[in-house]
Amino acid sequence: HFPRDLKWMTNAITFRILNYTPDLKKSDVDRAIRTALNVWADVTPLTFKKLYQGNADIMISFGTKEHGDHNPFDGPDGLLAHAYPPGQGIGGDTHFDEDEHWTKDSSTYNLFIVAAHELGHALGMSHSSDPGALMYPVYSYATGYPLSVDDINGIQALYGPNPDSKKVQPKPDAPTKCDPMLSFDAVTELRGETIIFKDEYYWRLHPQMPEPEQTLIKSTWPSISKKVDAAYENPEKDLVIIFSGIRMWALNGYNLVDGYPKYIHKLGLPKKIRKVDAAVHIKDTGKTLLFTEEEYWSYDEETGTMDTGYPRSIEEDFPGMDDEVDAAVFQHGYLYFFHDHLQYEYSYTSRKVIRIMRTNSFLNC
Amino acid sequence: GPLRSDDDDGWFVAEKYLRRLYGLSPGLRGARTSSSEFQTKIKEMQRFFKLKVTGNLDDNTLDLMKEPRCGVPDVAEYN
Repeated sequence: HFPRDLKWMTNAITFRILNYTPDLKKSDVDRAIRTALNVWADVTPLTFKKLYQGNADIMISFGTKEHGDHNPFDGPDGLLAHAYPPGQGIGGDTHFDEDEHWTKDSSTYNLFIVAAHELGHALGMSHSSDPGALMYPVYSYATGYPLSVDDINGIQALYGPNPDSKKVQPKPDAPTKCDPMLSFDAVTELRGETIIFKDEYYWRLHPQMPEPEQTLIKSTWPSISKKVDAAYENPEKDLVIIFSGIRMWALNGYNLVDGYPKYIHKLGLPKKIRKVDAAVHIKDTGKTLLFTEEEYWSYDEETGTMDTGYPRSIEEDFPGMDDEVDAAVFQHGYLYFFHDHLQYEYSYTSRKVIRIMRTNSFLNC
Repeated sequence: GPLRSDDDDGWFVAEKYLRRLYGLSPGLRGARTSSSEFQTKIKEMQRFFKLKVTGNLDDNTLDLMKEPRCGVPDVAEYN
């Protein structure tokens, strides 16, 4: 919130759109602003009435550089928009930088997403440090319901809930890396970095970065599923394969490879397999192991075929790993299995699990 | 004047960012070494974005400063 929890003293708020960006049809701008206001109206008692003349609580306009409030914009990119906290005069007013290109799809910058964020300020919300929150200051495109629990708690602390609350599914807060009960969805290497997928986020571990960096999956790869089941790197082909449900995507570096998604059955998995739990590439053998429930498969990357004699039992071939696998990664000659809040270090030389640690110790917790 | 070097650009970006969004006092330009206020503001920004709090203009910090974003300051009291 802003200092003194600035808020509107009435629930009936008025707004007016003073001018329009030429990037979109007038009706697209109207829709984006109305939909953005509805995001907040859905979870509060607030109502928004559109005015076509005179002074409204929230005056919305597009302008470039110095545009009348001695708070100039900066040309393309950089600062996209700003808004003022509730109050008389400029209070509540919301300005968009006309030097940006405004869109209604995933190309930059989506007007609805920026408007929903700025109107949060116009209602009394300050910035959130949760990367999944709408009130996070850095732009990221995402589909689906825009408010996180953090956003909803914030706005309801000012105005209370919507009396006839429409059941909305807020986005879960970002997982915290040192949660003792933390489990992983998938782990993979990526050109010397380690990527850990959890819920709608991924952590990026880099040898020179002591602090893991957390980012929304959708803000880096808008077109892949927001939840990842498994992932592995094939260093020989410089590809990372990401699995979600019956689909898989390929990354070259951070870039999506054309021609994906493909069905996981292209690897030779039978149709009855609907999800890969974990995947890991063993550099020394050139094999990629795919774990599904209690069994695992072996895929020969060179021939592009599944090895015969599979699936085999995880428990039998990896003594000590008698549970399903959430994620797997091969590092420093050891195979690491992750299940729930534990990670198992498997040694090929002694052919057994030789250490069990907490999953979050992988994130230096 | 002398050609600007890369990290000159970085300083410029950082100074403008911290002045607009973290309340850095104007007029610190030209201090090649980190003035204490400059470092304090970098720490504030690193703390807000859960980066490693060093007070130094490292790559991660500078990368984040270059991300497209909202023009409302992050530091509520600055508002």
